[in-house]
Amino acid sequence: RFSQNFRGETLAPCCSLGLGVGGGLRLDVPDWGPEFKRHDRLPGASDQARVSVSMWCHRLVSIHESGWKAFDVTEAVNFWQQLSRPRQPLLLQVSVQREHLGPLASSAHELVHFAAQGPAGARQGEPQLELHTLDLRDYGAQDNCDPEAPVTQGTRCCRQEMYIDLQGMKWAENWVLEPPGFLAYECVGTCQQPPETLTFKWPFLGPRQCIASETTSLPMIVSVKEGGKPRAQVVSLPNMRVQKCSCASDGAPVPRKLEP
Amino acid sequence: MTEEQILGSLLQQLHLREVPVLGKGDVEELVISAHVRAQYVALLKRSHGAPSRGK
Repeated sequence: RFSQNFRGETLAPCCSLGLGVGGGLRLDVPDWGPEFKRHDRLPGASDQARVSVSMWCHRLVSIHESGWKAFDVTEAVNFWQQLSRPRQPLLLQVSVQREHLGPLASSAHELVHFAAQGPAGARQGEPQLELHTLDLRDYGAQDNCDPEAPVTQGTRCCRQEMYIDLQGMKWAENWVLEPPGFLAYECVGTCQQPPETLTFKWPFLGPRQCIASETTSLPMIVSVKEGGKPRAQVVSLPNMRVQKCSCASDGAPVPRKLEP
Repeated sequence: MTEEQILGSLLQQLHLREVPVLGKGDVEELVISAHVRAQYVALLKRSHGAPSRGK
């Protein structure tokens, strides 16, 4: 929906997403015919307009071209997925600005319109949001690894027990009082990669890797010397224990399953 | 998780540059007060209940 036409109505939930791999917003620029031809071009002035999807992406659009223009809104979709209230509709605000400011800047940007800004009720050329998703049942991680099965190259991403024995560490002697050790867990195994068609369309997506997506802290009681006398002190070490493993691309938010 | 990572995190939290040297005698005369124990248990309970989002 366009900001100026925003009526505040709620969209019906469209689908249950496992993982937003990519999102594309397609906007239709209709052919305005003679109006473009009447546009007086200043020498050196730009005949392009900058179309922005507020805060997420932008691209240049020639005022002489019509047809569908695609904008990569993957980041917006991913951000929307991470929101605590995913039922809220995803709102993308589109604006058209001058390509560059200055004495030669033309008012070309004022000529760019989108089909959805046409007569009310016209269904043709309405904005389209494409969501490319993966099913987490196949592409996500499993919970804990099977302790009976050895981890091989084919093991699907899972959380494996790993005990850290603090008592066995020389530097911890007479210093770390509690705990004697702890279950840290680690993420092992591999993740299924998205189909090649998607990696071609969104090349910035790195390979999906098995990573620790949720961690907890580890409290400890240590002995510190103050004024030559030992004193027990509590300290909390962040991100020491893995709570959950997930499959995610480098730099991308960890996918989360949404309620329908 | 490596031994170095745990040690590094511990030194960072305590604002120390190196591992303090404590003898066996230091530990033997040390008494962990009820207050310190209660603080430790409270943190343990909290860490089990509230996972933090990773990167």
